Amino acid sequence: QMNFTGDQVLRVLAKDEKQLSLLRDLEGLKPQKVDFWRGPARPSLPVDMRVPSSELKDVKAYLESHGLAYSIMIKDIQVLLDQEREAMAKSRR
Amino acid sequence: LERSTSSFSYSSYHTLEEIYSWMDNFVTEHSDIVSKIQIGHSFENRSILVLKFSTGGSQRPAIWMDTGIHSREWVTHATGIWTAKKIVSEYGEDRILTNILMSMDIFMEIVSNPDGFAFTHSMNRLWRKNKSNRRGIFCIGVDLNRNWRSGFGGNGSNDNPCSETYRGPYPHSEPEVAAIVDFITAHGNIKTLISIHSYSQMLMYPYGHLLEPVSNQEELYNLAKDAAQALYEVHGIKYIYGSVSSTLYMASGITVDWAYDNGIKYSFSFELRDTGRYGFLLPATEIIPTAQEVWMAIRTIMKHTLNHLY
Repeated sequence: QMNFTGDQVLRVLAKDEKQLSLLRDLEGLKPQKVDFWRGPARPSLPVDMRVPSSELKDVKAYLESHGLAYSIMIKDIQVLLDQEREAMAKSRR
Repeated sequence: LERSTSSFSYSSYHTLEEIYSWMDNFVTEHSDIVSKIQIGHSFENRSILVLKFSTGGSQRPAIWMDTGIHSREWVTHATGIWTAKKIVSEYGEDRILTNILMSMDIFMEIVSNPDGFAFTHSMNRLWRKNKSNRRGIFCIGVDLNRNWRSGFGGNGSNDNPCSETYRGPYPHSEPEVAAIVDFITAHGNIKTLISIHSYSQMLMYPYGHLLEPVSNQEELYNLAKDAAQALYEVHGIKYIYGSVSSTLYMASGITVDWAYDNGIKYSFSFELRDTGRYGFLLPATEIIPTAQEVWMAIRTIMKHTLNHLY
C-alpha cells in the first residue's frame, strides 16, 4: 500500500477565471504531483487538491505568491486512511 | 467470506471479493426478483457483473445504474450495495417502487471498474482510473468517464496518458466501457441511465462536451430539481443541479452524454456527499445516510420515467 503520511488536501477558493487558470497551470508545473480531487471548474466552486508532503512548501508558496486563498481540508491523509482501514478490520471482526 | 447477506455490514467498506461474495448470496436469497449477469471482463480479466431486478416479462423498458467507475470513490459502491438491498426490501411495500418493478426492469452495475477498485485496496487507495497499459505508453490507466464515443477527445479530457483524465487511445478502447456499451445497445430498451460518482454534491445531466442545452433541457432541469429536493428532505444535504458543462466544467467522452446521444432521454450523474471535509475518504459512518438520501432522488427519477415512458 502506498503511504500518504503528511500529504494534505488543500481547498482553494479561486476568485476569478484568472486564478482558476493559475491552478490549472499548477498541474503542468507539478506533473503527477498535484492530484485534483475537485478540479478547477468555476469561481463559485472550491478546488480541492492533494499535495504530497514533499511538495507542500512549494505549492503553498505558489498559492500565496499568487494571492490564492486556501485552507487545509485534510491535514494528514494517512491518518484518515489508517482510520478507514481500522474501521474495515473492525467490521470484519 | 460471509455466508449470508444478513450478517453483511451495509455500513462498512468492503473489498472486491467481499462485494462479489455478497452478490452471490444476495442473488441466492432473492432469486425471485434478482439475477446476476456477467457483461464482460476487465482489462486484468476480472468479471464485470450486473444485478438485474425483474418481476417478469421480456425486453421491458429498463433503468441502468452504475457505481464505482472511478475506483477511489468508495462511497459509491457502498451506496450501490445498500440501494440493491433497499430495492428488494421495498418491493411490495413501497407502492411507487412496486409499480416501477411491475412495468420496468432495473440493472445495477456496482463495481464498474473492478481492476482499479482492487488496486485501491492493494496498493493505492487514491487510484481513479482503470489499469489498462499499452506498449509504448509510460503511464497506466484510462479515465473510464472520458472514454465514451460522445464528444470524445474534446475539451475536458486529456491525451496525456499520465493525466488523471486521460481519455484513452480511441472511444470505447477500454473493456470496462465497451462492456456497458454492448450491453445497453443490445438491450435496446433502456430509458434511464444513472451514473453515480463522488464527491461534491451535484446532480447533473447532459451535455458535458457541449454548452448548448439538450432538447429536453427544461424537463431534465425540473426533474433534477425535484430529485435534489427529495434528497435534501432526508438529511438536509444540499445538491446543486444542472447540465455538466454549466454546473461543473466541460468534460468530453462522458457516460451521460453517450447515453443521451444513444436515445436515453433521462440520463443523470450524481456526485455524492463529502460534507466539505473528507473528499474521497468519507467515513463509513456516513455510508447509510448518504445512501438513504440519494435513494429518494433515484426513486424520484425512476417514478418520472415510469410516468413518462417513451
